[in-house]
Amino acid sequence: CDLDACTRAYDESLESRGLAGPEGSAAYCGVLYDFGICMHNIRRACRGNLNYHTSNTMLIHLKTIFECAKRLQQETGSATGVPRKHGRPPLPPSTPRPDRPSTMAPPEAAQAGPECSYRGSRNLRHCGLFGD
Amino acid sequence: PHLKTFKGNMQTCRVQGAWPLVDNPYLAVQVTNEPVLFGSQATATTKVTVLVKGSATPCLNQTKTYEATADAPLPDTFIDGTNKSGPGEAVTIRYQDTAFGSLVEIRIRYIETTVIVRKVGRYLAFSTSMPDELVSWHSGQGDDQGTDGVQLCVQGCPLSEIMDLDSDRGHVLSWADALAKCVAKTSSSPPSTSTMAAADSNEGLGDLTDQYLDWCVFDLMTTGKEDFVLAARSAHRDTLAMDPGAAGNLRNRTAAQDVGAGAAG
Repeated sequence: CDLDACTRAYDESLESRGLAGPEGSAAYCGVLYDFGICMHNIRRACRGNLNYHTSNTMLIHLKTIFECAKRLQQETGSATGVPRKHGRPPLPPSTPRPDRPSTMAPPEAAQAGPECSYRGSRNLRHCGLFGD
Repeated sequence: PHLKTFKGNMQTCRVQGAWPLVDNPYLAVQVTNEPVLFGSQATATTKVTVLVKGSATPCLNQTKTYEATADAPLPDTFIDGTNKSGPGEAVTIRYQDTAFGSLVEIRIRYIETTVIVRKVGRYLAFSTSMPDELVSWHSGQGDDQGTDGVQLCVQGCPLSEIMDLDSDRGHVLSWADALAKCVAKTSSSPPSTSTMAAADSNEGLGDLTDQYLDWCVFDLMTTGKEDFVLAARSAHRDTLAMDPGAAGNLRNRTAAQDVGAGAAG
């Protein structure tokens, strides 16, 4: 799992676009999309790597909070936003995915205030693993 | 190990090496499984890593990591030495000794989520409950997000990893001997301290039934190690406590128990 390769590419991409770090701009969203492609390409080798999954979650989170889909669409008029350079691998095929449900309580609940109490559904699901 | 998924599917899987059980914006859990015997395909959990992610919520300003390994006592804190974090103790760890081993309960209040890590004998066990919305939301993440989204708790084990309880079990113990040990009323591991005895009396482990009895028999036939009886009992207890509705969904094993009673003498 060569996660370091994607991290290096991310740093280089930041530098080449003259960015210091995360920010709400189309340029930074472009960095995130490049990083996403790299992450997609190593996903199978990294399936069992916790750092990979953490980085991927961060990626999704950053794309969400910076509204990258909307930002890049405005910028380029295309859904994926980033103009492709020659030789760059294409984005992975997009599969239909349900939008985040409007009843999705945890994120809103997590913003709920200093008490940080949960305000969503109390319908709980269980998962367990044991034995050999 | 044996897996009960969020959807209630029950599987026995190889899943050797490191595998993600859960990964959503708030929580990631990964386990590492190793073969229980040389040459055996059956594996058991030797490491559990829990990440309570700090990036997605103001309720936690940094990611808290909990790591348990089978060759050491269960830590009673996160790896940074703390046992709580966030406003109003948004995340807490509670450690408990029991007659059957030790357990750690991680509570994440702002997502109404509980994670239990147990150490029974030489191996670890895991249980979690979390809101339906969180499960169904992260199960929708797909390839367009740059991940193949493996989460054993959500999708179950890949077909290639699923084992058959009858054909893949070992033969260290006979079926009758394994069943007799699994249905026996008493534990072979008496409490060694008053604290443990107190915890034991609170624990109230009931008889093994249903799928959990089948799993216990599989484990004992495969390894001969009676620790797995305790592991099955505590896992059964966690399931009934965290998912009371599961009792009605477990397969009726009355016939097997009758045979077991006969075999036990």
